[in-house]
Amino acid sequence: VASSVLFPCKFTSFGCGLTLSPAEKPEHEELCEFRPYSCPCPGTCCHWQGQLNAVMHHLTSHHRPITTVQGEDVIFLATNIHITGAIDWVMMQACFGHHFLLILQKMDKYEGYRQYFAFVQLIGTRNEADKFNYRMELNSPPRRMAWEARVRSIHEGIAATIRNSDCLVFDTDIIEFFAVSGSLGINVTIS
Amino acid sequence: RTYRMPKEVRVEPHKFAAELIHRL
Repeated sequence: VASSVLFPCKFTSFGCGLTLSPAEKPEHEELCEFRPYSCPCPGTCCHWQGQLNAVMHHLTSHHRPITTVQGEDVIFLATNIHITGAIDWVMMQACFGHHFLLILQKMDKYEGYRQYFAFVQLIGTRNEADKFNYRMELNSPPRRMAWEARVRSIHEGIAATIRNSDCLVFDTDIIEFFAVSGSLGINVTIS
Repeated sequence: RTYRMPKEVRVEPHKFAAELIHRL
């Protein structure tokens, strides 16, 4: 009987008007545009959830200060790149009337082997994020390593991006080619 | 044609909480 009945999306109270079969409901709710946004600040256990227009206020009032720069091109200079443990580096880039989070995360996979993941997220909806691409480049002539991809929305979270390596990924050996005095410069361009 | 050097921003590291690592 249940499979023949349509049930409302669990985010009805946030504005979603869809009704779905039990089989379709979980998948829709995972992607529902009305699902509240989670705190996008990486490396915290923050359980905040709210509407998109409250995210910036939450970030600035409840978390460590995040440096923001204006412009489509920036050099994200991550310092103390060899520090041990699970580490993140975060900054904000403001351009095209939006704010973008630039995130670099390091994970110690096993003794002596570290992986770094770098990517860009829009503080905006998935539809808005679809309009932007980003390019990240490590440069130390004659070597150069670049990654280009669609900007993700903070609505998509970061776990899948890292799990699928859908970002600029490099390891301990690669970083030695590009780091200078323990700092790594990543050229970031949003278009 | 003018070329504007992109601004360089120093970003300090931040240690993760263990809970996040487990979620990943």
